[in-house]
Amino acid sequence: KKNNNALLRYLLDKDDTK
Amino acid sequence: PPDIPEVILKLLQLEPDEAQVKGRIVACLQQEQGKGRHERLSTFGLMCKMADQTLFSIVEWARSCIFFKELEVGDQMKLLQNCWSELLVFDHIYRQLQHGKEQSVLLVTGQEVDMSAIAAQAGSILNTLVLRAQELVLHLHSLQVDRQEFVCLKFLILFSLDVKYLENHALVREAQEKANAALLEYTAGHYPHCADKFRQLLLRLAEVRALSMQAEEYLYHKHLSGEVPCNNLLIEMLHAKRT
Repeated sequence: KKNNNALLRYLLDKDDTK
Repeated sequence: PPDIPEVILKLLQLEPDEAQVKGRIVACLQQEQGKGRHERLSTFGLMCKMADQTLFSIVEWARSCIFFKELEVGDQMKLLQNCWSELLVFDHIYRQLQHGKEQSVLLVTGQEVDMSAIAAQAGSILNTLVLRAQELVLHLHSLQVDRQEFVCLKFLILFSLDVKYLENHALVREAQEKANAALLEYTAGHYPHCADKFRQLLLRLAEVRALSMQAEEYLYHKHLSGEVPCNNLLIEMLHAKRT
């Protein structure tokens, strides 16, 4: 579970509403 | 004067707003320092937090980067897992190049730290790493690395061909080739008196890689000793390659 890099995936996937 | 290659012009446009990045990181660290005495981080812990926050900015930059944004998330993750520490080290090195002082280090927060203070307070391994980085800064300074070359080199770090099991290996290769061609064209055109600048720059990039690998090992060792704040991007990236 430690190395599925969830935070990185979230940061790359997230939608920016600018 | 010769043109600047299109790829480099685009990369220059994508450079983050330094003041904005600095402001965000300073605010974050100030929030840390506002915590109660028992929760407050050590100096080393603060440095880790600073690196962690810098990583966030690096990921933001990569996301909007040409070619990178065409990749699927899986490939994006593989590229960043491969080069995150290199990008951090390179970011630090370029900051020192702009800072232009051998005897002090400029942090992303704008704070200046004397090399003598680092020698006195940091352990020997960290001190050695910082000194090696300063050496690299000197080398790059003598090569007269400019901002156009910096953004191109940063891009080359991200689009490393070392990465295996990519879905879209072809796109990564194309990005590498375009960036290499742009850097060659740029250095040859703007520094004709500087023989072989292109190859010299790539040699220094290899040194950045070597230094970042050492830095990662050091950080991992500190993590195993319980000295690195947990549950953050820095720790995640550190673990990503260490199953």
